[in-house]
Amino acid sequence: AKLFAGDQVLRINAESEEHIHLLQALEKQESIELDFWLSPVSSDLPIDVRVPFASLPAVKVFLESNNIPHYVMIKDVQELLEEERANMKASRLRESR
Amino acid sequence: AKSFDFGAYHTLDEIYSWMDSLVAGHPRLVTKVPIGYSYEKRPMYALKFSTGGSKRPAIWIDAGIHAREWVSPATAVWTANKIAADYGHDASVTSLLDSMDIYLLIVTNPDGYVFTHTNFQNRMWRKTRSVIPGSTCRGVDPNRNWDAGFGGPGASGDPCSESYHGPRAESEVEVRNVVELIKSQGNFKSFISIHSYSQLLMYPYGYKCADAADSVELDSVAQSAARALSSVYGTSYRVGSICKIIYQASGGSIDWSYNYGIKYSFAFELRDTGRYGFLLPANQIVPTATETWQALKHIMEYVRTHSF
Repeated sequence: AKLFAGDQVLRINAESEEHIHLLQALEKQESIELDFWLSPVSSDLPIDVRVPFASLPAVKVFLESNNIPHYVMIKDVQELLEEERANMKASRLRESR
Repeated sequence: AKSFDFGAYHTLDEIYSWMDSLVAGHPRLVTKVPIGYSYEKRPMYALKFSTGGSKRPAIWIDAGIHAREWVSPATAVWTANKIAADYGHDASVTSLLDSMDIYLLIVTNPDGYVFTHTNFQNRMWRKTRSVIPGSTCRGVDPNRNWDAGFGGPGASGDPCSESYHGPRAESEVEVRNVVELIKSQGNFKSFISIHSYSQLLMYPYGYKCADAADSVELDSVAQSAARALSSVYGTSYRVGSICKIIYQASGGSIDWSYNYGIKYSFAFELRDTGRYGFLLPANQIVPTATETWQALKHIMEYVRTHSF
């Protein structure tokens, strides 16, 4: 099973075309294995990106040093997945009753 | 069937078994149409809602083409139940089904969907599970694999990319199964694809940024549908062509259907509450489905009154 322990989803609010270009360049860097849930296309739209735990420091430094506003949308993806799994289990129990 | 919890996420087996119970409960209205097998040989079924006749004008709705977008099939399950329950009780649904059929494909990408469920091997999986010769990466983005501007901007040629378009148009059997059903039935008037998330209601084109010939009408239908949706919980949708409101993306399903002659082609991106993305909590399924139903109903009513 692929685990997502410590992975975070950041919501980024780009404020300019320059921000968008920087984020598009970030999207192309395969080594940090970012998973863009919402791609950088326009400063009118939010950008959501799942950042693996190991890449978090680098990505946060990148955003901060370029003054790109962002906040943590999901603090720990794995935690949420475990909650989801528990909910499914509970609903299955209810259904089987 | 009565114990099925529409406010919960379900595995593929649970959904298929529920489909059987829906058919059993509405034998004269609902049938389960096998449309082929997935890459990993899982059966694919569309639910057909029909009050009789063959090859009548029809509306196509699919969900779950991207595996991790769980709220999309969950919404389709609720919708299937709603259509069946409302026939004979709701004037709009009754009148629609008295003259048209609805085909609803709840899980368009069964292999990917199972992959996201099986011991949570990868809850974030988006693509199909096909093996790509010469690559260690698996899967094709099935919404870049249709024969509409295939391989153009907004799709990747890299098999490891989340938006890999595949070796050729319709290389994915899941896509081919839908194309073949649509072509063999031959009388579809509307094609609606349900995705999540980000609250968008879109129409062609995605592979190019030029306006579709019917863009004014499609925009007007979509705007009204989005207003109907918003009337339930105030959820705000953006409306426009794929290219203009998100980005250029080639090989998408509704571009194919539109170019094939199915004028009323739309794609939904269902809601998030702004906090969960693909991990929308299960308690949001029923509200999401309820509001989406208003938009779907609006589009279907419009199609019925403008297709003859």
